[in-house]
Amino acid sequence: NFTLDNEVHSSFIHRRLKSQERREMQREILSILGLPHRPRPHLHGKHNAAPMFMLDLYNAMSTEGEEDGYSYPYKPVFTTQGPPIATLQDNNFLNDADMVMSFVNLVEHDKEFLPVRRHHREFRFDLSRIPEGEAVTAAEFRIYKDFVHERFDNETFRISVYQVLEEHSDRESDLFLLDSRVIWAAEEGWLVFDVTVTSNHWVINPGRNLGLQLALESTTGESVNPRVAGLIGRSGPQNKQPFMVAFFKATEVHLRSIR
Amino acid sequence: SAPAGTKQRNANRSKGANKSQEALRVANVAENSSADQKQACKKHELYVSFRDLGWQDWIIAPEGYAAYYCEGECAFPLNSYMNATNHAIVQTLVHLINPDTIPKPCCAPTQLHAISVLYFDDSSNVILKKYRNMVVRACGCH
Repeated sequence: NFTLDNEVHSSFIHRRLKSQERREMQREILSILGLPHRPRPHLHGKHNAAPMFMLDLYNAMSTEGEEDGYSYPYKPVFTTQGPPIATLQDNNFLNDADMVMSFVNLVEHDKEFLPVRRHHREFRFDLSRIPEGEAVTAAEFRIYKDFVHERFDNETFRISVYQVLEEHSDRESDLFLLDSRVIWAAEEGWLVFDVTVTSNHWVINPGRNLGLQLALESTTGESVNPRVAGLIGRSGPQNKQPFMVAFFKATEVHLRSIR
Repeated sequence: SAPAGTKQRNANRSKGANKSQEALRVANVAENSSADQKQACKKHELYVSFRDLGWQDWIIAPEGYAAYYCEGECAFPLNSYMNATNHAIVQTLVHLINPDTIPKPCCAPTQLHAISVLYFDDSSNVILKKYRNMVVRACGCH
């Protein structure tokens, strides 16, 4: 247990490194990780929804043990937010994946529409930074639905997720329906939509990535504000923000660049 | 090398005596090598700390990992736990005879494990990636 063995767990840098040595060491390790430079994330929310989901997947990999190719000691980092949000299907995707990536929603503010217009939410994810040689094997769009006190227990909504094909300045965007299902007003938890085909399309054609739209309808076909149905948006808690996750398989061997 | 022929029988007789002495010397060396188990090729502990590199702001997990390393002698006789290749065994014997010409085999990893790293990129997207051949599982003589 290396976390208890101070002799082993003590600093692995046993002497003060010169600036050049530190830079060289970091550059070497970054090259192993396949990174051109050290990332500088502008957001530091490890307890946001996407990092926590990814942590669930990481823990699932960590507890598989040596027979699956992962060495101990691995100290699983358990979340404090309740049961894991990764599903059994996610674990199945994980078994085939070399890399998993979650994407933050780039749409800063949810739009509010007049009652006469069609209510919808927009989401955009930047898939342009995916390393070369990685193919999408599965992708999900996840949005959290809270329990809604104000609605009737047996009330239902139809939730639909669309891929935006083309935007117009004078009318609604052209949409392609990806998934549609009925949800209960009393339902609570993560809603998961398969966007594998769409993600593959965006990776191959980054210029066609115009994002997703989500729309809600009542049983009478009336457009409903997603906020009314309990769907968490930008103004909601960080650990319930919508995000996208994609599973990748390497299609080519990664070669380190010549030094 | 094979003996020259019958004309050199007398010479061979003295060469035979030298060979016996040589064989005795080899046997003594072998006995000393087999007794020196502490320095034999094996796995040693090495912990690589991302925290020590100051990377906690972008690497979510792990804080570090046990990489191990291989060190030790690959000397005659190569015991079974040394995971020696047949070539390494032969090279050990040749080194015994010609130590100045042929080096001992190298103690190096024979099996390696992958690790997974969870980290942020510049856009604060989160990446979980498997990196192969990062952890020594077994060492051997090659």
